Amino acid sequence: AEDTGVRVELAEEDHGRKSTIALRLWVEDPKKLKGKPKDNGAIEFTFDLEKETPEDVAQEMVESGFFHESDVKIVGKSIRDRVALIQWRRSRIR
Amino acid sequence: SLNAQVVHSAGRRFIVSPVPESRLREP
Repeated sequence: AEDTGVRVELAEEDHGRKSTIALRLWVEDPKKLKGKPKDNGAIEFTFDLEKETPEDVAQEMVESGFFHESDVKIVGKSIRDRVALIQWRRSRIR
Repeated sequence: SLNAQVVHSAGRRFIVSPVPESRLREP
């Protein structure tokens, strides 16, 4: 996945059975963001692989004050890249 | 303060926890 400066990883082991998965997102390179991220803590959240889109979560993160509106695309893309990898791995398992 | 929780109006919970130092300075 392209280095967006925003890192997204699994926050739990993925056994491929549940449609929701816990992810953790944090800023590795603040210089790549237009806005100034609030703090560099890791943000943990659950994501529904079937019902939700990465852009939904990115927008909610902006609305919750974690990121500036101008960074919603970078955050969405970072989540999308990780979710794509999870779904690819799951398809390989099946 | 870290380990804070923010619940978005749509109901999603965001839990903020410290990033392990080692992960912050990854190349």
